[in-house]
Amino acid sequence: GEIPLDFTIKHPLQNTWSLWFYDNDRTKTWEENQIELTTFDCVEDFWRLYHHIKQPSELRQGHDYAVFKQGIRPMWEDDANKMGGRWLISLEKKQRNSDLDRFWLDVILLLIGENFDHSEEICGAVVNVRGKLDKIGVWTADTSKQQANLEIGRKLKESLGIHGKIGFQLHRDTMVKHSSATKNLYTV
Amino acid sequence: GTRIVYERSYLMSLRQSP
Repeated sequence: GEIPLDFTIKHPLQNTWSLWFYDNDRTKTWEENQIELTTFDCVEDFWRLYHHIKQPSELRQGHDYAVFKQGIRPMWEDDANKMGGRWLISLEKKQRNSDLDRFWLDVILLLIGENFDHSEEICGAVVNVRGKLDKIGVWTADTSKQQANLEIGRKLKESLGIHGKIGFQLHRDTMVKHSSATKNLYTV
Repeated sequence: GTRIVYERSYLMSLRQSP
């Protein structure tokens, strides 16, 4: 039968993205546990990767995935993140089976599809699988760009269908306090 | 400049591409 034209070509992405995995091996340092698994620069390679790996809900607690623009490490210390922050979406344990995986996929699709007006401010996204609260963070480069960060937050809420408020935290505040005690610079 | 933008629905439609 006929193959749709869209299935015969590769669709390039605006950016090349890296998938990272945080291993949580107690014998290693935090940095050593951050593993850059692979990169992808077209839609087809993203889907091939996505279908190959476990969903966040299947990961053991203490593990993370991160999807960041190539060259940006998923850590505060990276030059691209030093002046930045994150929109934080917290999920209760009961949401692990209903919302975690679809929120994570929708966040990645927003990122790689450049669906924010201010996509240039996006560094990447992280999903933390934890005991009490799972977290998804969308990291941006410059906390002083109010309009850009607010646009990103509103787009996230709208696309994921989140009804409650979400907050934006500076990395330098999160560094010194646990995320639940960190003040929000912005809220939408 | 120009930017390559894909909406969610289009990305999802390519999910089953061989």
